[in-house]
Amino acid sequence: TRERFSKAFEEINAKFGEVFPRLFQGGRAALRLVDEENLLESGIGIFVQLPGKKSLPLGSLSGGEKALTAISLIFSIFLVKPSPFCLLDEVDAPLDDANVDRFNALVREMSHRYQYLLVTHNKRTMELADVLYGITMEKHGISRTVSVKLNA
Amino acid sequence: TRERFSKAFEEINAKFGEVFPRLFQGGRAALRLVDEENLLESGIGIFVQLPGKKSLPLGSLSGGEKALTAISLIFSIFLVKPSPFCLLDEVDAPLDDANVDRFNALVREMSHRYQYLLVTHNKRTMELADVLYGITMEKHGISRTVSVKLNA
Amino acid sequence: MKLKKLELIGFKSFYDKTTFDFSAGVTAIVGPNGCGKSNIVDAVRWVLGEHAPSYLRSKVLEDVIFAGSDAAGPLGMAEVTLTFANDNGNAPPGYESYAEIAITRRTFRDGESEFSINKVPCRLKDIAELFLDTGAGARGYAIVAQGKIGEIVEARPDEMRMIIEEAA
Amino acid sequence: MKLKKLELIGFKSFYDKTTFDFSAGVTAIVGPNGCGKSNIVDAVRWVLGEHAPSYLRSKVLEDVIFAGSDAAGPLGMAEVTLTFANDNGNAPPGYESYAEIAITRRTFRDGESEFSINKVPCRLKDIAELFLDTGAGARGYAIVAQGKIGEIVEARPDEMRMIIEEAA
Ligand SMILES: Nc1ncnc2c1ncn2[C@@H]1O[C@H](COP(=O)(O)OP(=O)(O)OP(=O)(O)O)[C@@H](O)[C@H]1O
Ligand SMILES: Nc1ncnc2c1ncn2[C@@H]1O[C@H](COP(=O)(O)OP(=O)(O)OP(=O)(O)O)[C@@H](O)[C@H]1O
Ligand SMILES: [Mg+2]
Ligand SMILES: [Mg+2]
Repeated sequence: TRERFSKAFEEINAKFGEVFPRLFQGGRAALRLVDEENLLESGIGIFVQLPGKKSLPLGSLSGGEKALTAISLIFSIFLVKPSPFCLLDEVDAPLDDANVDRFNALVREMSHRYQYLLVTHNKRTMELADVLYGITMEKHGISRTVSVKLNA
Repeated sequence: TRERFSKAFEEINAKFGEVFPRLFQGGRAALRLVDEENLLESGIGIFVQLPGKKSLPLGSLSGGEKALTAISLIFSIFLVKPSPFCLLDEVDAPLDDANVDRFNALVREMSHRYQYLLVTHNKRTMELADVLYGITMEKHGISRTVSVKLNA
Repeated sequence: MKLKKLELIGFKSFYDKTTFDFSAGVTAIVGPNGCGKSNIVDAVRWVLGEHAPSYLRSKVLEDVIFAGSDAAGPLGMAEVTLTFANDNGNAPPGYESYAEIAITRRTFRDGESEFSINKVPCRLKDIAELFLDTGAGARGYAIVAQGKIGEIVEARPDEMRMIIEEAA
Repeated sequence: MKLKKLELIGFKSFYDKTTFDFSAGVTAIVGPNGCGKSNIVDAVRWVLGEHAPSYLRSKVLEDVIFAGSDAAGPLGMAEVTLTFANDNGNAPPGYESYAEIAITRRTFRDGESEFSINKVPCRLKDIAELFLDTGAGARGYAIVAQGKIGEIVEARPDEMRMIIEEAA
């Protein structure tokens, strides 16, 4: 399992280094072993540097920057070890329009190989969908599906 | 202080009972003393019933329902004991368009007496503002203000 | 494996039997606040074996059964079925020859849960094993609940290790 | 009391002196992700006396001083001034005769903080007392940080009691 872990770690780290700068249009990102000597037990830290900024602790990232960093990491793991589907509940809520567009472009590209289920209130994200399910509670307290037409 | 507390409690509870149904277009809301006998030390619980739904524990409210319930409570407290200003950072993010409009209508009404500072990404909320401050980081990592024109 | 269908009945606000057919690409789920979108996410995590009420925004497991509303009285049972098509070959061990894999979970007011795979009763452990190391388990990296997107970035180094190990 | 002006210099991403003039009604603060909007909210809580780094998204208090970027090196000081107009009469006790009340907080890399009211040095306690029972203190009900709107609904009964007591 030592080989399996270190292979997965290297591959995810490499992908993270590609996906992050694509979503942020620059900057760098990496996973680092906290204790290099002890591959089998060491914890893993996340290091990011936003374009034009100093590398600061993750805690001082903004709400949108944190969400976009998390999306980059989840998608990087997904690229190395895809699961049958990816289900995201309003992850685009903290993003501004430009970042929503970059997120959508990445989802669109990955959706040729993987299945995405996205819960969203964002009209730009809705336009991305191949299938749109509307949920309504016309009858008090009871959820039903309706077909949704996106107005052009 | 016994009289002051019970007066404030009654007034906030009464306002909560008015503001909540206005934002949710129905339903009921109340504050209840956990231990009626012990006015001076008892904790306070929140009870809400959404229109058409059974009264469920607050934990099973949706993201948007929780935010709107919290806004109703904060504004109710504000109506009883206004502070010099109210500063809200993207509280409209979880709300759908209809709830954003209802939130904005309430803010507009209260803004005749109180000052509101709203951080937002929502264009509908921007239209509500009397003054709009844009923040930009054109110089890497350095924040500056710019004047913002809202496109018609 | 590809996600093919989700069927809910009596689960949270889904009183009537409701079916979602999934195809390749992107499926968006939309609707007003409180209409039941996140309840669908809870249903997926529940059928995949989620056993802690707090991860399902509930106090006790029975809270997932339709509790009643102005339109209908409470139900006594909740049932969710998630069906996967086994088309692209990476079927879980032991299921290579099946064209589809349908996972079902049913619970009653007394708290008992019954699981089955392709209508054959099984244990929670069997379901968890199906998705071991694929990230699509109840708490895997492939499902992100509402408001929790920032949490992966705040994970402690030992927690991040577990996430990466799941993908190894 | 009405909020009149906020001035920041060297506070987080506000390297240059930046002034916000507030008028009655609604002021909206807008801009792309990461541009510095929530840093303004942190500045207001900081000048009102917030002393716990975790409430300022920081590890240590010095993290509020501009740490440098591609465009400029780190600074050694952060200063924020919040000015209130005393027009509608409910001035804090002892300040009735002032037309304005300007609260200033300044900190250096060694961690020391200096407070002043209308340029007269004072203690953190004096600032906290100005806003006692008005909800506009550093942790009052009148300031809601990003992502925290749902928390007031999840408060325990004893915490909710403290919130209502503040308004009594
Ligand atoms: N056991 C239950 N029986 C009936 N209704 C339930 C049950 N559990 C939850 N609900 C209802 O489901 C609603 C919440 O639904 P959900 O969280 O899916 O909304 P949502 O569509 O995600 O909304 P938002 O956009 O605000 O996030 C609540 O209003 C609650 O009344
Ligand atoms: N001490 C500091 N020195 C320099 N820059 C800092 C400092 N502390 C924080 N920052 C920067 O401020 C940025 C975060 O700003 P802020 O949280 O205000 O963004 P925001 O406008 O609220 O964005 P969002 O819309 O995503 O919430 C971070 O990118 C960080 O680099
Ligand atoms: Mg939801
Ligand atoms: Mg912010």
